[in-house]
Amino acid sequence: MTEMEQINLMMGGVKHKIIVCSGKGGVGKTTVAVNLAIALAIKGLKVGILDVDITGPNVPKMLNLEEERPTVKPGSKIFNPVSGPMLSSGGPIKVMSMAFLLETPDTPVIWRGPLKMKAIRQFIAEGDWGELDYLILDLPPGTSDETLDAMQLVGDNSGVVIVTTPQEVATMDARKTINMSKAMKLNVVGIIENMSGLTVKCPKCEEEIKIDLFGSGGGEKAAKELDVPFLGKVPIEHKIMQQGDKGVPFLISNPDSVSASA
Amino acid sequence: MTEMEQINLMMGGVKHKIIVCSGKGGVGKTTVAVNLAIALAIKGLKVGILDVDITGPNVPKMLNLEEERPTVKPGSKIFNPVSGPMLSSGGPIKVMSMAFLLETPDTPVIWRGPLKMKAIRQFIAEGDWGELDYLILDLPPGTSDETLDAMQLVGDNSGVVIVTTPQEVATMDARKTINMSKAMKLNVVGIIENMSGLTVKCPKCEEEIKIDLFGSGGGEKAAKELDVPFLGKVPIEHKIMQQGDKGVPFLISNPDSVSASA
Ligand SMILES: Nc1ncnc2c1ncn2[C@@H]1O[C@H](COP(=O)(O)OP(=O)(O)O)[C@@H](O)[C@H]1O
Ligand SMILES: Nc1ncnc2c1ncn2[C@@H]1O[C@H](COP(=O)(O)OP(=O)(O)O)[C@@H](O)[C@H]1O
Ligand SMILES: [Zn+2]
Repeated sequence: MTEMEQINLMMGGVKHKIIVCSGKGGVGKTTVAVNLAIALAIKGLKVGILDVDITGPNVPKMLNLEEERPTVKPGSKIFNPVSGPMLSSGGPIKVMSMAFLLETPDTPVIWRGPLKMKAIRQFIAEGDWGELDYLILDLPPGTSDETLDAMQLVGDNSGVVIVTTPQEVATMDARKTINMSKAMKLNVVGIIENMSGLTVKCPKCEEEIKIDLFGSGGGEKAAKELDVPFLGKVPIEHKIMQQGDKGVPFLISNPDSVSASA
Repeated sequence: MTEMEQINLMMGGVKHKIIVCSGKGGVGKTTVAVNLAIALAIKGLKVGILDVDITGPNVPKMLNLEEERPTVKPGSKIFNPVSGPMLSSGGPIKVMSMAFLLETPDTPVIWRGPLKMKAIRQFIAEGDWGELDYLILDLPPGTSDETLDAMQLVGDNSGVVIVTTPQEVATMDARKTINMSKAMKLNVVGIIENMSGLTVKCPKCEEEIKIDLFGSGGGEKAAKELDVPFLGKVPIEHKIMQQGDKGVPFLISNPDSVSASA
């Protein structure tokens, strides 16, 4: 069996694949990917997350799974993804990441393209993902090896969600990624504008102060110009940052908030 | 002449090389690289910037050079880097970036490792960098191809500046990059903690409100634990974001401010 046949076999039980990418780093891709997976799992769907950022894997940390390890089935090379939070009858979120394979969290992965590609293919071809409604792929920044691999491997019934912050340096990288998705004939689900505006309450006089810290509207403008759906804005909230570091993603504790609807 | 001999020849006039990297994206690497170059140029030193982020090149935008193009010397493959702002008798900052070679700013660079490596080597081997006191290399996130190439090509009299934001997801990627620099036997100049705290003035009662938006102290803690110098904190300032998008880097208009001393 060729590797591609193996990949198609192991992906056979996955109904939809969603690629979360951005072009620029630090805009909130992992935060969105993890929260998207949780929102779907809360509804009772079977969900998996594949961390495709081989040299900067952050998914396990954001789900408080840093100490977990995938298990390998005896006598075979097939592994079981790590079981993440169990949020409904749909079962635990299944997670695979390079972070699970590092000796220490400080160990750098100094790999060039071919080794990264091999790892991504193995995570898909040798993982027992089973029956999933959604597999979310969290991509690293850039339009190079990992992004190319992920976009080539997902095949049909997949979509791309682009995350950006409002600044022009972020939207210009997001536009490159949208054009790449179109060139790869993938369905662009839409753009999310993250870190869009900050509201602070004055501790003295209780005035609500709106700060356009990173500007606002850049993502919406890019969506209009490139003719892709605009999925909404997520404000900067201190809670989102805190919970990312603690491994309790934002959505679990505040499902009804405005950010959750994005 | 081999490529490496050519690289050593063209780098012959460069006294010091500084690699600015971070592991995680969106932490302010390009902002720090551009401001560092400007601070050195203001002192009368000869400075160049090489944008090593091949698929997400942001240096020209932050220096308002998006419309410029490098020129090629007639009958040879040697090119002249673009001349950036002229801040003193040291001459204009010399700049080279993939952004200068794109048809449109929205054109994605869909290249794998080997092509990226070829481009980086050409930017160094075929650029007429001439006499420089400092060449600043602005790296993409991650510890893969571009980072490996840049660290292997700089050779002696070079140093690495690591940029991080205070969050744990950022410092954990920064630590990987520090360990990579040490493994490559490079001199780690130190860590800069960027976006460390935000101060806002209430428009109603003039109260100064300090917000730990992304936390604070993460970079300093990593510096102590990994035994590398801590170069200081740069707060979140709306001016820094605005000027990054307009191409007027922060330092030029506010040289004396606290951020400039980092
Ligand atoms: N809307 C938001 N408000 C506040 N902090 C956020 C928000 N979105 C993301 N963050 C924080 O910003 C940092 C970068 O987010 P991350 O998801 O790691 O970005 P990426 O995956 O694009 O590199 C993290 O510390 C995260 O907690
Ligand atoms: N201290 C700061 N305060 C406010 N905005 C900042 C600060 N540092 C960087 N930025 C903004 O954050 C964004 C990301 O910075 P950038 O230098 O592009 O990061 P990187 O090169 O690590 O991807 C840019 O829009 C920049 O203007
Ligand atoms: Zn007030």
